Amino acid sequence: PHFIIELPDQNDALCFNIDHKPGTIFNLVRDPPTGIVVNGQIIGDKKIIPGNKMHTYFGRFGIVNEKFGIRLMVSTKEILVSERGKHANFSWTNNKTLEGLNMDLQVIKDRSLTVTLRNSVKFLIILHKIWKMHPYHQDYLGFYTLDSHLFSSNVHGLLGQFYHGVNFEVSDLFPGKDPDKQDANMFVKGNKLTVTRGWKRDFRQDVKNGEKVPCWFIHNNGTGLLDGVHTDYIVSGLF
Amino acid sequence: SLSQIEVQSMRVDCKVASRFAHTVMTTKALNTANASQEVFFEVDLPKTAFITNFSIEIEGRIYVSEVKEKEQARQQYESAVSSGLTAGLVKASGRNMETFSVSVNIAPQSRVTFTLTYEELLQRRLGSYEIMIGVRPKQLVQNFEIVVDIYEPNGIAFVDVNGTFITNELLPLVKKTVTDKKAHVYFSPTLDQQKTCSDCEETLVDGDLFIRYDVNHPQDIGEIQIINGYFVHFFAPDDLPQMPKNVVFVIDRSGSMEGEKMKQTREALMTILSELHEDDYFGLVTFDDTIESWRPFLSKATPENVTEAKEFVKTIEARHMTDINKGLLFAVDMLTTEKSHSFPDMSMIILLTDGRPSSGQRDLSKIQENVQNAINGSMSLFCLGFGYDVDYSLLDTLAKQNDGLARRVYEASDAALQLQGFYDEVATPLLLEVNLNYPGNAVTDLTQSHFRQFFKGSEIVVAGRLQELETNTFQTEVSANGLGDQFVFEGVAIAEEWDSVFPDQEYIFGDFIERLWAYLTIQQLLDKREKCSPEDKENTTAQALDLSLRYNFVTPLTSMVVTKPETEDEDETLIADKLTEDQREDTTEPDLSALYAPPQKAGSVYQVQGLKPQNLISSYFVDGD
Repeated sequence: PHFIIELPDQNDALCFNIDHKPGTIFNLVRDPPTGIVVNGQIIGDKKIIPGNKMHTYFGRFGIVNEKFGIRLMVSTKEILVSERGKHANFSWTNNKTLEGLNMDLQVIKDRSLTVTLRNSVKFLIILHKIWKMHPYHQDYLGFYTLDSHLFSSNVHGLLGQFYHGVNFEVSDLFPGKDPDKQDANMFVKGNKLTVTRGWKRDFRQDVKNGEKVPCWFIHNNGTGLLDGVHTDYIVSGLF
Repeated sequence: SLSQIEVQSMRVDCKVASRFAHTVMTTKALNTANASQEVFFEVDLPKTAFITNFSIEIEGRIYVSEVKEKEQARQQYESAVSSGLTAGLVKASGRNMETFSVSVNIAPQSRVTFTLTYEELLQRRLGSYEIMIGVRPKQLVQNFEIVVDIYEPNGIAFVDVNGTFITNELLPLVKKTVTDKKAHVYFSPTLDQQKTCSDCEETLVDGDLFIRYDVNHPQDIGEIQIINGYFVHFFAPDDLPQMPKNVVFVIDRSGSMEGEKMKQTREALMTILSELHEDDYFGLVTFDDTIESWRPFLSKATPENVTEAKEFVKTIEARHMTDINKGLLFAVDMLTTEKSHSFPDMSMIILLTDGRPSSGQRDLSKIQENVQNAINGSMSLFCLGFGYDVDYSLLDTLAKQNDGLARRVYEASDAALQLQGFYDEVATPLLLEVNLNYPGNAVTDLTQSHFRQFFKGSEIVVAGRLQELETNTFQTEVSANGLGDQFVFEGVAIAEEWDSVFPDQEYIFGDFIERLWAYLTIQQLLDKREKCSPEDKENTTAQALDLSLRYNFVTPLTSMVVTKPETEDEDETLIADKLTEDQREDTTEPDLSALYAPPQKAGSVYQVQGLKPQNLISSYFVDGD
């Protein structure tokens, strides 16, 4: 999956990829004071195109709000919700709106799920539907944080650590390994990294083609930008 | 373009899947001089193609193009240029090509890479599809490559390669590999092989490369391909008996036809008359400001009648003014009067003219209205326009309004051959009133699915979207009137396991059928604008524009804004348009466009401190590539 950290006040963005063995579960958000945890499990392509490397995507997300006793499991097939022992099952194939005491859900058929946790956060999960007979690819999910301002200062995780900004500086551009792109030095979190100017796609408006977001790409699974390394964020279960 | 510009590589990469061709032309050049120089990038592309992308890369910095609504691009462009001329980057080139050209100033010892991408749906004519690649590097190229890959799931019948520059020395260098469903053409002459002689610096590689091929055509419902929620249906049964037809040739003999045009018309008619099928009925109508016909009624194409008609053709001389309206109405009347059980069902008019009406009804919209009302869907009108000053848009509209098509006939030595070639395309009708139906609700957003006639060697193409991405089968029904009775074919379209047909060809599983659908839909919407009411025209234009922008096609409704570096402080913006037929007529020197945009500074220093301001919303997200 590709991660994008947009910083509109700087009119810039950071991006990195995390690739690991399909089936691995990563922690994206952990905020002990609010009791919110978001984990995601990655999946691979059906088949690797010869000569290409394996790409991974998120196939399942687990969202927990301990304070309200809410657990949400979102996969490419279904959406399972449990709140204080009550269970409900939603499908991606119908539009559905659920307004609860502590959580609102809105499913847009075959497209997206918006999750609003009362007095805290709002997430958007996008379903990327792939033609079933596609020989290489399969359905996958995207996860977008729409509102994060009520998270505590302790919030962490692969995405959560950036919710309160990040300090960085970028030097002059210079030719990189890839003749089509330019590199620069980035100074961030006490590290000096070689980063590459590129772009990633934001699929919120156009789920099919996305919108290009220019960004500084941090190589090696975000090493140097992330606190620790990406494997530090591996967890044993979705919840 | 200059001796101290070294063209390091030129690569033409063309991928064709199911007749939809995607071509990328990449040229890399180095300025070896010690001073800045202008480097020119000029390529020819088929006029039926839509440009989809263009970029210039100079020393790692890439300038990309952007497709915008034409008027919006024009306004941006005009507001920035207070005076001076502006430049169209695309101009007509020859009969079938357009030239895209741009130049950029390159610093000493600097490299530049130009990349142009265009797409087109290849049309089947006289039993084959043709890929046409303009190849004019103007100088020897270190790494020169043309790579064409064709993927046709129904099987390739044949592939022929030839080129205007393919001499006996170059011919063995064209490598062609054809397997059941794939063809690969590769041409990569070395520097020495490109030279006209061992000590020369001139290149042999200068001209057009043509690749003609055909596929196997199923004789029942045709060939249907389904990928990623879109489908395309090809229908081209060649194995059917020919239908007889009534054809009236309406021949302009006005003064402006005098000389070569009249001579070529007579020559072509002599050949065409010889090739009439004996079951056909035909008539000859000549017009200037008066109308004369060989006979006032249709004649069967017996050898005796054909001989007599040829004698008449020899007597046609140019004179006087042009009354297209009266000439056409006379022909319609002739065909309508004769229509009875003893005559064939299919009737067509072939209009040969060079000129704008100068006598009788001269109001073009009135002529169109009169002809359309008279024909009233009962026959097809084909128009052949002579000369660069022909009012081609009138002929184009007349043809489109009446189920036919228009073609230019270029006034060159082979004009008679052009006329004959056109006639051959429409000489052999096999089916009438062809309908491609998809019962049920599986498909939507269909392109045109009813066709008045189907000619041998051509192909009917219908594309559409599936209601559900998961749909991999749907009902198909084809009905038409053949020589005997009406026939109906029914069948089920089934998505193929493409990976087993074309293993490891990622391109195949992309969006090419969707783009084919968009291309065809745009083309048909643009044609529809010619014949619909003013209210519908607005809606049709909006749909075509929306699709053009969505799929990044440079069509007559959009412009591609090309930014290129110009000076230290300013970049220059140019505009590439799709030529309309009216613009193709204009052979005068094109305008030169220049629009100045603020520079994009590379190498800025970014410093980010503290929290984001409250009024700005950050995004943190994770998604697939």
